[in-house]
Amino acid sequence: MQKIIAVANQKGGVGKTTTAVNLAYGLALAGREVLLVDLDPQANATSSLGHSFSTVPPQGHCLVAGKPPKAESAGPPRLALMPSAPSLQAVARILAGAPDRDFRLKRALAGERERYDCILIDCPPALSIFTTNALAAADSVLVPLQCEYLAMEGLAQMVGVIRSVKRGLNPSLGIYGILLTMFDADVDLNREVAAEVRGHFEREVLDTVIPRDEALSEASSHAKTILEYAPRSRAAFAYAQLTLEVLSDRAEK
Amino acid sequence: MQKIIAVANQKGGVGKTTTAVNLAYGLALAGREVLLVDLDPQANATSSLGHSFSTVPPQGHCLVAGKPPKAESAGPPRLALMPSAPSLQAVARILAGAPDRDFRLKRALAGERERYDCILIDCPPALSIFTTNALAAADSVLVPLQCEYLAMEGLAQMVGVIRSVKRGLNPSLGIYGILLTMFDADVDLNREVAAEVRGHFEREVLDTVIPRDEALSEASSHAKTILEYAPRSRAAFAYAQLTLEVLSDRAEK
Ligand SMILES: Nc1ncnc2c1ncn2[C@@H]1O[C@H](COP(=O)(O)OP(=O)(O)OP(=O)(O)O)[C@@H](O)[C@H]1O
Ligand SMILES: Nc1ncnc2c1ncn2[C@@H]1O[C@H](COP(=O)(O)OP(=O)(O)OP(=O)(O)O)[C@@H](O)[C@H]1O
Ligand SMILES: [Mg+2]
Ligand SMILES: [Mg+2]
Repeated sequence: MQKIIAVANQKGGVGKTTTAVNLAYGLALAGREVLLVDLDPQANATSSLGHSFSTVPPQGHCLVAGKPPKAESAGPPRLALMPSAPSLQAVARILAGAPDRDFRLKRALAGERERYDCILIDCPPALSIFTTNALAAADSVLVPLQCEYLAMEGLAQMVGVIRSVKRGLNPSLGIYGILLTMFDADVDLNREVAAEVRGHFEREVLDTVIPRDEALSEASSHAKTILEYAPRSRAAFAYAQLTLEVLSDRAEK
Repeated sequence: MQKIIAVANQKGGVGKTTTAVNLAYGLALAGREVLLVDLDPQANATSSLGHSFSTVPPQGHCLVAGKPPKAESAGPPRLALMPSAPSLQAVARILAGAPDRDFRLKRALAGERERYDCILIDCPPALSIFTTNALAAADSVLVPLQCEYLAMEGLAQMVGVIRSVKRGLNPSLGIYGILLTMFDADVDLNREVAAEVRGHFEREVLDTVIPRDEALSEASSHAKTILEYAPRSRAAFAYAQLTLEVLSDRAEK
């Protein structure tokens, strides 16, 4: 299993947070020590696990300053969380001029690699200093992809960004996989996009496909993971399947 | 009708581009001269109108440098487009240190106010220099909101950002309205979130609600607006209704 996985896609609303939270929980359930890093000022991963960002010191400040994170228990056993907060946004401006701005997260996580079996990083939408920090720190990238036309268009851009980070900031970066999300077999466009993406990126597309399932949105509104909220739902089965696929350490694409 | 409207929400995938493109087309259909500014490096508004970003000189460069935009016909009569391209992303770094970085778009559009009845700006997700430029240049903000829990959580953040821009960069900025999108009356969570948002922001929520309708995604994959692609669909009716609501110049909230 890859040690540090960035869950990233510059396209918005494709299921990055939903995937990061539910995969982190799945891996912890399977006995792994997991750290979930919320690198988005929206702090959606933080609130999806029931943590309110007003009470936690925004870990982002120490993190982006290159200090080890103050992770806290996320609730479920073996799952730690580095929470975020809207104030993280201000750090982007502060760091903009720093020469080593892209390596702060890598440095902050260096000491954590030994403490956890897996570190998942939930990235914000758009290509910002947060996403480049995550790509510079990660061993590989999991790219959630909504089976829609505009999201597919952005995939080539995202793959290009990963390749350019691999050439520059992080030569060992790979694509862990492309995860098809919000898939509804009754929607023609979803089927067409899925077929086209598999055609272009056959090796990268993961076997697991996440179906569209409103139980996922309900779960986050109850600050629960899908496996806690609706363990017999189609989405819970899919995220359990994804967890097994990641544990079987699919050869990195 | 407000002259410059930014279509913005830092939450990803809530229908910003879909709203900007279809509202722009609706207003042009109703006889207004409209400019649609694509301020997202993803260039989704550009490709939704069938323009390929590889062939157009990225207008963003001249725009963010404060020069008048080179708008081109978007196709439909009375609709002009300022296209974007992925290369716009690089401009964010170049501008980061400039003292007047937030006012470049405002300056670039100053001369355009007289040429168009309405200028719509499609903003990227996340709060970046592109969104602050749009908020500094706009008269008001239209906030598309998916009726989901995580999107609702972000609304308070977005309203806070608009208020702080109003206090600083642009004292005349107002909230044009909150547009509920991807609404499915059969989904409990959608109804609950819609009711909660109306409770908190009663004056700001627009009367028009955009239903979840796969015809919208299909339309963008055919580089057509909804009114061209599926004029009798529920989504086409909703965007026509939104156009009328905007034309009736609802008092700014
Ligand atoms: N498979 C799914 N089926 C139905 N709804 C889903 C699914 N996955 C995610 N959602 C919902 O869709 C919305 C977007 O998902 P999410 O917030 O995880 O995406 P994101 O890529 O993290 O967004 P952002 O770009 O804003 O960070 C959320 O309201 C979430 O609850
Ligand atoms: N009312 C709707 N019903 C169904 N699908 C929709 C609706 N509105 C938008 N979509 C689809 O949902 C996806 C997200 O919409 P869109 O890209 O317009 O959101 P956005 O806020 O501009 O995203 P981003 O944050 O990446 O800029 C697109 O694939 C679009 O076709
Ligand atoms: Mg997210
Ligand atoms: Mg968009």
